[in-house]
Amino acid sequence: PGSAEFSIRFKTFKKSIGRHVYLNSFSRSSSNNSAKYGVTEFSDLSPDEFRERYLGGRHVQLPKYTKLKEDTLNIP
Amino acid sequence: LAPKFDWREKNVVTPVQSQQSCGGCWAFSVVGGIESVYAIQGNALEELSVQQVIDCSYKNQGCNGGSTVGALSWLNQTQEKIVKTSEYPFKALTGVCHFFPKSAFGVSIKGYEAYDFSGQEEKMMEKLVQWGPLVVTVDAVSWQDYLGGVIQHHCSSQEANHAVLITGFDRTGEVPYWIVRNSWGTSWGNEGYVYIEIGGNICGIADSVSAAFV
Repeated sequence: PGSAEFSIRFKTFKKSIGRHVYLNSFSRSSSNNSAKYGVTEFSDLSPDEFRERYLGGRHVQLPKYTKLKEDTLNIP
Repeated sequence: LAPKFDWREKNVVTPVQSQQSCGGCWAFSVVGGIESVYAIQGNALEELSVQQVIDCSYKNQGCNGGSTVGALSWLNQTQEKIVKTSEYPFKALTGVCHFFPKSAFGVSIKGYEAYDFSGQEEKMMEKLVQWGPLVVTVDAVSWQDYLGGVIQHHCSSQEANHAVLITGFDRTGEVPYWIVRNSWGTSWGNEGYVYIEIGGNICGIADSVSAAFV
């Protein structure tokens, strides 16, 4: 507490609380298994920091799966 | 198709791991899939080295990111044997690729399949049962704040930035969902797992689906 880093983290944390309210507003009140959003171990990271540290997957365009392939293989 | 299916119930899924601050999700998901397929074939469930794939898969960028299909393609081309985690432990940093004697224990793949199943999640469920746990990519930006429950909003298709492993599905409740193993430790989500609604390609879960064969 008192350090510049603490101040930045605290501001980021407060922003994340606002984000949780928004994310939870989409949950269906009738459904009790809708996703819940709130404080996690990542709440003091900005979305950019989170993306940089934890999201390392790259998108690759793949061919569409077609039933045709299976049908062809099943021909005696 | 059964209304509910989970490979964890067959004891062929290794425990949730933590990638820490290493962007090696692509390696965790691919190695997790191979561990399961190896066990499904009647072998012992072994924890295999994620670090080996991170260090050695030259088509990818180690802890700076990579693609699941790139890793599978490399494993298939090189026939590299993935050794046990105990032999080549996770360090959460990209390192120099270590080589092992040909006689050392390891699991290599015989091939793999990789497709876009968007709009065909029913077929994807069949493939999960047929092939084993599925390696998929997703948009996980909103997962920073995920506590539990079934994700139905707040993520996009065609914008994958993370890789995970689908171990099962559950269609018995009001909202059918995929059961997905993440690699952020057991303190996140549902003891390390996340549930994603089936049917709308939520988070792009059906955009890039792959499985290895051993």
